[in-house]
Amino acid sequence: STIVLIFEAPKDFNFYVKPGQKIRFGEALGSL
Amino acid sequence: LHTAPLRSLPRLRPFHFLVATGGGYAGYRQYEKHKEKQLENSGVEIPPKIASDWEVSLYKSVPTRLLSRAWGRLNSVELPTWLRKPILSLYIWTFGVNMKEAAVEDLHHYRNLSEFFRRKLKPQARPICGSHSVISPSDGKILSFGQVKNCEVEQVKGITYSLESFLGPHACKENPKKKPASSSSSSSRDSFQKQLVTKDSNELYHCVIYLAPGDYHCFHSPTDWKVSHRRHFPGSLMSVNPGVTRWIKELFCHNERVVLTGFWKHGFFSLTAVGAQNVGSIRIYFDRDLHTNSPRYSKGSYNDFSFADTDAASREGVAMRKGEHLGEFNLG
Repeated sequence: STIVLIFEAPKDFNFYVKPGQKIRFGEALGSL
Repeated sequence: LHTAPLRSLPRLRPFHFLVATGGGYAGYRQYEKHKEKQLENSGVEIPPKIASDWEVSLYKSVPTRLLSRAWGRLNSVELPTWLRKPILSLYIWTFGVNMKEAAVEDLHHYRNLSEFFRRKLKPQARPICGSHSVISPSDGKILSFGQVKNCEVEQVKGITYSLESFLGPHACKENPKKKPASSSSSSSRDSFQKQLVTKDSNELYHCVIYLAPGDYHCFHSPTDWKVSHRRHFPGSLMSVNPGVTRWIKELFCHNERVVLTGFWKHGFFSLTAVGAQNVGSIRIYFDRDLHTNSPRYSKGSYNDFSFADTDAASREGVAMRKGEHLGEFNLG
């Protein structure tokens, strides 16, 4: 299964992940 | 061949034919992989090898929905208590499930694999990050993320799909926060993206998370937002593992999926749960009307449901807190 997030955010929104990284529910995805 | 007596000819049985063609195709694929490896080692960037239309059609012709429902029905049969531990242990071993995090560790508690697949975690197993506005809604692997440009969303590196095909036409009525669509947009794709974004100073971002078979398969709210609309696209149930995702362009637009759209503090927000082979059923806890992986559906159709009660202006949808239980994937 897959979950896809698509959202609007200001230009300085940053992701704190890398492609291929394992992630767990509750961990940071991104922020301003 | 002409002179040999018939009985001495090795009778060409279908099995031999299958082995020969299967073996030939496998050998060809190995050779291709070896060639790509050599090119990669010599520093040549290889574009992802994308399936041709006939390969996609061939794959889509496999009755994966029927198989998925059968698989779901099989796994809903109540197992005798003595059989639960061996079967579930095999699944745990095969997919590397960490049972220490499960709310219930005793395998006899789960009457079948479907119940096990819907297992919950101990609350303390997944602390919610308080310092970032967007958290991961589930366990899994990050396939891709970043800005959405020209209305194309990256599926994996080098392969994109159309945002408009994925979300479908605009559902929300003119929302109060939205500014009128800019008349300058050059193409319809551009205006589709522009109409999603409510402020000029904002961009559109995306993130794709792949859940492996052994992962915890419930999902939660990734931020504080209000869900105003649900769109359910019945569709195929092709595998979405990273290898297939790199092979079939627009894979997420082919598969059964449930698109939740709404608003967060910066404007538009959406979460889409995409079904896959054997995991064709998707539940959204506050959406009783949602029925996925039904036997019959018309191609290209979708079902809309609005949670925004237009009368009560304050209730623009279902308010979801960051980390709140939102839904789950089910076998079948």
